[in-house]
This record gives sequence, structure tokens and C-alpha cells, in this order.
Amino acid sequence: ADNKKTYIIHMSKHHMPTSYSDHTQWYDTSLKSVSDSAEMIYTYHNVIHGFSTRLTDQEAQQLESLPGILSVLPELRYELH
Amino acid sequence: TTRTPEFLGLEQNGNLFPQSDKEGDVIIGVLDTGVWPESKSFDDTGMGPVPSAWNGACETGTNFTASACNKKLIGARFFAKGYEATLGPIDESKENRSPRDDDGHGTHTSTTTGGSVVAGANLFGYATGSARGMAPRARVAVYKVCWVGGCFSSDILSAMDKAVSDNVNVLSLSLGGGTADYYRDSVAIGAYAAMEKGIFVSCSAGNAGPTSFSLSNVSPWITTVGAGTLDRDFPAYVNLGNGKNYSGVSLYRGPTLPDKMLPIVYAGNASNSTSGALCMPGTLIPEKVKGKLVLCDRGVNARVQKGSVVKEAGGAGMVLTNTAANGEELVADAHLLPATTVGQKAGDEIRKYVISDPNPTATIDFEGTKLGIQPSPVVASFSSRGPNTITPEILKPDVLAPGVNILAGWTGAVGPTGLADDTRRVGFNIISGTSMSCPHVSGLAALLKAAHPEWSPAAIKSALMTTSYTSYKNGKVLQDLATGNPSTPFDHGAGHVDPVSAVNPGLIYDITADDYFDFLCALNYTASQIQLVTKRNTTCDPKKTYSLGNLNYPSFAVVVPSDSTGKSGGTTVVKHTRTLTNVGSASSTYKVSTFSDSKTVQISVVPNTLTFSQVNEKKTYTVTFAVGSMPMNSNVFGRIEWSDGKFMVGSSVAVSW
Repeated sequence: ADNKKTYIIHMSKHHMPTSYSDHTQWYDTSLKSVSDSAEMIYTYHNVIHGFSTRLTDQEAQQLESLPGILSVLPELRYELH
Repeated sequence: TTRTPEFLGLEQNGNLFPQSDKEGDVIIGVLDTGVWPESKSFDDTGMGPVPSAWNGACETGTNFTASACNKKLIGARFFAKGYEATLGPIDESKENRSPRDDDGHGTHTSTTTGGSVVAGANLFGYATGSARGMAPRARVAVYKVCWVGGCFSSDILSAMDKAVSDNVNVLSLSLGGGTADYYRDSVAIGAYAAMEKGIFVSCSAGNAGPTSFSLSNVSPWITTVGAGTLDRDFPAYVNLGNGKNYSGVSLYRGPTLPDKMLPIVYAGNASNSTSGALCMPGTLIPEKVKGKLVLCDRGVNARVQKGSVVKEAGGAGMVLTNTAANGEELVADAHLLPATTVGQKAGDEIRKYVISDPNPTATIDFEGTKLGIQPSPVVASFSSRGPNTITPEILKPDVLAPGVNILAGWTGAVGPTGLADDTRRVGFNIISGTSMSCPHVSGLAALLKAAHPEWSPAAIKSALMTTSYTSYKNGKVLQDLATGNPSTPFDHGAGHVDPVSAVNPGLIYDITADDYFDFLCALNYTASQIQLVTKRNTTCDPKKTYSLGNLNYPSFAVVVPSDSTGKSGGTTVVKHTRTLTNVGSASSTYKVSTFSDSKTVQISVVPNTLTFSQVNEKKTYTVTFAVGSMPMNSNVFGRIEWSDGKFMVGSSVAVSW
């Protein structure tokens, strides 16, 4: 309905600007720079550094071009075997 | 599960894992559809306190409170935000927004890994026995990431993120997606991080067999598990009016058929639909099937749904026949009416009789549970097959484990068929898939972790692989049910697991996170792709030569370059190095034996003797594959085995053009 898709945003932890004291704050500022309304669905700390959120294609492309963003990967659906 | 402990030799070797009290310290995390905590398999009688390392939780949600957990089921979490972001809020009339299992799959897999002993377990009297998980004293923590509409990667990743910080020791994932490259695959990425934390990750290989190149979860740091059969069956014979009879399987229990031959009709001739033979909902003409047995073809809709369709149309029973896609594979179902499943050959014979005879009749004889079935194990037709589509130089699947007609715990939310009109409720159910073989390996890994707490995930995997068997006691190679022929390493990987041997493998092929990093460099991954998988900000060393063949993998897959690389004369030479670590007796001497199915592939090993003088000592050897010309898409298989007369350290070899 909102032509948004879920993406998993992989951040390069080592590129967090020193002005931030906390990764989540950096993630949130990055996200808000491409979308006022997008919320983080999850933040990840152990298996990746990053978060998931819903974005339009255009917002996803804008986000991917920001410094410190490693990759904006579309969510995949897995099935039980 | 019942029968698999005996089949795997675990019952006969109860004292096998001397530090079995350590088993209680091992925590198995299961990502699936959640859990039915009332299952008897989560009885924690006699279990000691929860391990101090445990950092997880028992989350509260709909119909699930923290009191549902105990010293067996020590953790339960659910992850729905990704699913709901895409599909909208969970429909609580259909499923519980909590760790509670509404499907049964998650209870089945989690109890298979580490369920407590439950005497007299059965499904309607079938497969009766003492059910127990592979590691009955291990702890279980479930992470519900699969919902009615599927399993979404943002949820899976969050669950893996949590499982790592909860301090599980083993992760079991009976799920898969398409074959995305490692850096795009959340399961692969999550598994890499888990491996770095010393967590063993096993995944189902997929049920897309017998087609080649059909595997899921092929990362080298994941143990990819295919499915084999047990020595147990549930025969249900079809007797035809022409005096012939054919064997089938069934888990039907209920009102018996009348003690006489019944008319039998082919569904394709009792329907107005062009696909009438498939017994899809609404396609059978009641007047044509009432009181009769109906012959249905497998395919498209669920097997048990076909039975329900026949029952609804007034049929007395069903004979379900395999088609070419499933061959002779016989997966038993708890049908709602008297029904049996027969293989393709029998099905073709029966269909011929039913269509040609003017008054075809038949009946079904249900024989219950039969043990000692041979040959077993055989590779299940549905078990996904190699070669590895992402990295052909890594031989996959890794191992086979029991995955056909496996009894284990079930949910109380649905019946054994999962159908809406199945109002029966059972404590145990019998289902099939690589979803069932994966948790067997997860549980066995927990046993090995308990016996060898210092072993890395790669060491555990190596022990399971190099002690697997690829042939029966009579020397014949494991059979592939799909063809009736001997299976190959693309079907059975290193072979069928043998945990009794795995606890003492003699030598192991260990692999560190740095080795996997080098592997990604050998794949020519970009720095960004490498960072996606490894979270490391370091780059590959431009001065270093990386080679896929040098990952210290316990099996070998050689891809013959189509260009002149390594060619001299008509022969291509490919070299792989491996390093073996001594985990057996301090001083030992191993000699190598090599086998090749074809003269086109000559395998030589230098040195051909490895002498160890202490435990944990490492020795390196080089394998040279001298390969002649073969047509494209040819495969030749072989083996490399090291033995000191007591231990056998075996590796499968696959050479592909």
C-alpha cells in the first residue's frame, strides 16, 4: 500500500562519526536524513551492525549513498524445510 | 524421536559421552515456528540449575507466560516486527503473537534436538517407543521467527542477534531461502557471526531434490544437512481385484475399510477438472466417488489435503501415487481416511488396472510399524542435491541425517495433518523433510560440544563429516531413493552421520574465522562484501595468493578449469592443501588411501604418512588431482582416507568439469 519495502541496513561500525556517542543515534540520524516517517524495525548489534526499516526504492537508494552505509539489502522471505 | 537414537547407535552406547553431565551445560537455540511448552518432551525432572552462562529470556505473549519455561526449555522469544511490517499485524484469531507454536514444526524440531525422554511415545500407535532428543540433557531455547505467512529475514537476523547474546552453543535452522550469495543471505551472515562466537550452526539443505544444484544454506561455516531414511516403515498394501498387490505406506488410524474388495476409481475420471487426477479441493464428482477408493496423483496440493478432498466427496479411501518427481520415495501421512501412498512404479500399474478393468476393485491392508527395514539409510528423493551453486569448490551437502518419517513432539494447536478439519490432537507427530534431519545434527553437535567443550564449530563439523559412512556393512554405497542407484557425494556429502565414531574422530580439519576470511578473499569479494559478512574493516592482502581449494574443508570439490589453467599435455593438475589436527592418541601414525571412480582422475597425496607425537599437533598435506579431459558437466567421485588402524578419517571427493 505504501510502496515501501523492508530493508536491512548494514552499517560500517568503524565509520561512525565521533560526534555520536551511540550507534543507534547515528543509525537514526542517517535514517531520518532520507525519511521523516521511517522507523527502525530492529537494530542489530551482534550478527551485523545495523538496523531494519521500511523505505521506498528512492529512499533506499538515497540511504545507500550516505557515508558509513555498507549496504541496503532488501528483506528476503525464507521457508521451512 | 523414537528409533533414531538406536539407529544412530546412541542407545547402545549410553556411556559414550563420559562428560554427559556437561551435556546439561549445552544450550541449543532453535529458530522456527515456536514451541508447545506443555509437550512432555520438555519435562525437566532431574535437571540441574540453568547454566550460569545463560543470558536469555522467556518472553510473555498471547497464551504464553514466562512460567512456560523451565530447566529444559530455558528460553523462548518471538520476532514478529519484520513480518508485521510487511504483512500487517498478526491475526490473533489465527496465530499467537508469542513463542507459542501454532504450526507444530518448531515443537518437532526443538524436541528432536534436545527433548527429554518420554516413554511410550507414539502417533496413533505408530512408531511407539521411548522418545528422546539427540541430546536429552541439553537445554533448549526457541526463537519464533516463522509465522503463517513465512519467515522474514529481518526477524531471523534479530533472532540470531539475540541468540548470540543469549549465549547459545548451537543454532538450528530448518529453513532456507533462495540461493543468494553469502553477502546477501541473512542466514549466512548471521551464521558467520555465530561461528566467530564459537556457536555451531546447522541448517537444512532443502527439499528440492532430486534435482541437481538444488541446495540451500551452502555457506562453508554452516553445516548443511541432507535427509536419509531410517530402518523403520509403516507398510499399507494395496490389494487389487486382479490379485496383484503393491506396498505403500500410511499412518492412518481409524475406522477400517469394510472387509471386502471395494470399487476403485481414478480421480482423473471422476472429475470435471483437467487436473482432476490431483484431487484438488472441489474437483471430485461425489456421485462418481461415493463409497469407492479413489486413486489420486501426488503434486500441487498437500498430500493430506487430497485425502480430505476424497473424504469430503464421499470416498471410502484413497490410494495416493507418486509421480516422476518423487519416484519411489514413501513418505507416510496421518490421513483423515483410510489411505496409503505408493511409489511411481506401483502407481502406474494400479492406474493402468483401474483405467482398463471394467469393474476395478481394491482394498488397503494396514500393517502398522515395521523395523529392520533394509537397505537403510537411503538418500530421500526430496533431499536437495549438489553441486554447490554459489561456490562449486565447496562440496555440499555436508552430511546426511534421519529425515524421513520422524516422530517428535507436536503442537496442541492443530492436528497431525495440520488441516483445519483435522480436530485430532496429538503429543507426537511423524513428518519428513530436511527440517527433520537438521535438528538431528544440531543435537549431535550438542553432544559433541559436551564431550569436547574446547572444540570449535569447524572441529565439531569435521568430526561429524570424517566419521560419516557412505556405504552399508555389505560394502555397497548408500542408495539414492530417487534413482535406485548408488548415491554420490553430491547426494550424501561426506555420508550419513555416525555420532558414536564422531565423538572420537582421531584427527580433525579445523577452520578459524580468519580462514573463512581468506576464503572470501579467494572468492574475490570486494572489501564491502567482505565487511558485510565478517563485519571486519580489514582488506585482503594483495601480496597473498588465496585459493578456494585451500580452505581446510573436510571434503574436496575440484572444478576442472575449462581453460588451460594448470594444463600440461592433456592433463590438468589441481593441488589442494589440508591441515589435520591430532585429537586422538598422542603418538600415532596415519597412512593415506585414495580412491577414484575413474582413471581420468588420479589422486596423490604428499606426504602419504603423517606421524603425530602429541595431541593438538598439526600436520599439513597436499593433494594433487591429475585430471584428464571429460565432457562438460561430467563428475567423477572418489575418497581420501587417513587411517592409523584404529581411526578412519574419511573425505569425499567430487571432481566436476
